[in-house]
Amino acid sequence: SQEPSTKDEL
Amino acid sequence: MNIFRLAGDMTHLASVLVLLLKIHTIKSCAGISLKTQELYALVFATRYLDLFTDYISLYNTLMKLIFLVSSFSIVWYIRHHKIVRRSYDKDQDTFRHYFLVLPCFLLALVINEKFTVKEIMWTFSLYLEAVAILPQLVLLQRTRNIDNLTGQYVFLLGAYRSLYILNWIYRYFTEPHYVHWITWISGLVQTLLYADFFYYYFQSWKNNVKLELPA
Repeated sequence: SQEPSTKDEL
Repeated sequence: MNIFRLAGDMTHLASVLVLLLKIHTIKSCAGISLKTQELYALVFATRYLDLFTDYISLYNTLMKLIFLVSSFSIVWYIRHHKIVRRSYDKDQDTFRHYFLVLPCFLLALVINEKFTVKEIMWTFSLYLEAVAILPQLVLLQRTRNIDNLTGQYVFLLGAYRSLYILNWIYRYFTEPHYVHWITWISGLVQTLLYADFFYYYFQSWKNNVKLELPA
């Protein structure tokens, strides 16, 4: 589940 | 992706490029803290463990590679380059940065969003990044004349996280359930550590005088 977590941040 | 985050990433990239420019062109790392650079290399190494496992976007992967390669090459330059290493002032860069690593790791073991290796390493990297600038700020107070590139480097490094705070505010209001206290608090602490530097940097810019931090 690609929940929009901060992990998509650098 | 929002404008604040993109601006933040570009500012962060600019800070790295300014530092690489300084070290690579004038072959000098005067005023730069090797300890802060080592801490940053550790931050990226522990934060980007998912580099090859979770693909998010080309941009994300590209930027992670740039930050990893640049931070490790800066450490290599200061430690091993025959000319650059001569300008490293190890007698002044004395902050015991290992004392920052352990507390951040212990804190990450206690306060995290999930007790998994990847999550703990990621949380550790957040806490470590918040304090990674301390050796550099201490060094700046010791080196009397701060050259422009070093001042710009520290300013951009502080500015990028401030832009990230705007990004988190924006995402909080635009994305449901977007709540990440750990990220927000460590990002806020990190930015607050730059507060007095920003003050003196702005003063030197406004009065058009050399940047100097009071001892």
